[in-house]
Amino acid sequence: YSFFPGEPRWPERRRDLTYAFEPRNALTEEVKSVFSRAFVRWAEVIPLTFTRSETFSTSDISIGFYSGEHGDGEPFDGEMGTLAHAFSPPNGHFHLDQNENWIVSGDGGDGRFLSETWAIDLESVAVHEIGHVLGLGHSSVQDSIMYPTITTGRRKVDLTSDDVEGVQYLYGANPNFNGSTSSPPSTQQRDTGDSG
Amino acid sequence: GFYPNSSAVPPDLRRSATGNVWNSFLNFTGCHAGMKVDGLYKLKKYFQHFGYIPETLSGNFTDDFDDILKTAVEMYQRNFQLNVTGELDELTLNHVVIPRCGVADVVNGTSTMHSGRRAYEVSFTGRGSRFNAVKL
Repeated sequence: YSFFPGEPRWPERRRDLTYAFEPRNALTEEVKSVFSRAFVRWAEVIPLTFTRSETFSTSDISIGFYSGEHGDGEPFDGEMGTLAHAFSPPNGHFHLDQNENWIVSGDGGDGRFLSETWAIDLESVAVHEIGHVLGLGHSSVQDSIMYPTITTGRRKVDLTSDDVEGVQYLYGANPNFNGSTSSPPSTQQRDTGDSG
Repeated sequence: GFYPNSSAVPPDLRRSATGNVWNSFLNFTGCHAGMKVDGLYKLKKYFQHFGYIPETLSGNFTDDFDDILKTAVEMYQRNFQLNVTGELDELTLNHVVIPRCGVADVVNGTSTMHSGRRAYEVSFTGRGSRFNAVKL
């Protein structure tokens, strides 16, 4: 795991965060529920809460689907390529590329779905980007949520020990967290890279 | 578009392999330092976007496989635990075209992807008892 330079995080006084959706996207409840599930995955391991708000302009975390240039200097590039991006704390901006085929089923845990379809599992991307919103950078551990790439047809939503260690370094552990995560990465995966 | 599952994506909207905006990079397979290939500047822009080439070097990228690109390729290969060849081999380019997050891997020229604290499991054997500890 890694952090943004300076290890920014949400301050102590802001541990009950709100999130809201870009009203112009007119997202369905089904789509919104994907993000709710993604927030829960992080809330289970750290002492932060995430509550949905209907007030986009004042929420701590703002989620929106956009196409091309959308005002932050980081334009999306159309189908595939860059899927989403999010900013370090306490910015809270979380943007996704409107031009992707997003799968919103949310069935099951990690695994594959039909690989011949060039579609991206929305919850997998949401869990990853929330990691950025919380202050995590990219990880070199291939099975971790914070690994930068995601193969089409892949669903990867379970936090690994690498993700949990990273986010708990920033915020501490949720007192109710029982320590259960998906299988930790192998020693070889952790130790074969250089120190950057 | 939002779809309940992948089979619900209408056939005419299913993406082909050529739909990936980065797939043209596969044409650079085999390129190495010293070569000049049309369009290589686009790959430099890709690496710059993700932090592998500093913003200070922005501007007129050429199609030359120069030291700037070689350094970027080597850092990318290290980050993704590929063989560090400094060349655009098939494995590296197949990885480059995978859809990904837009957040940079490298900030201010320093890769942070390997900066996590490592856990070492050690075992101690005491008098009649054995216990384990994890050192962070």
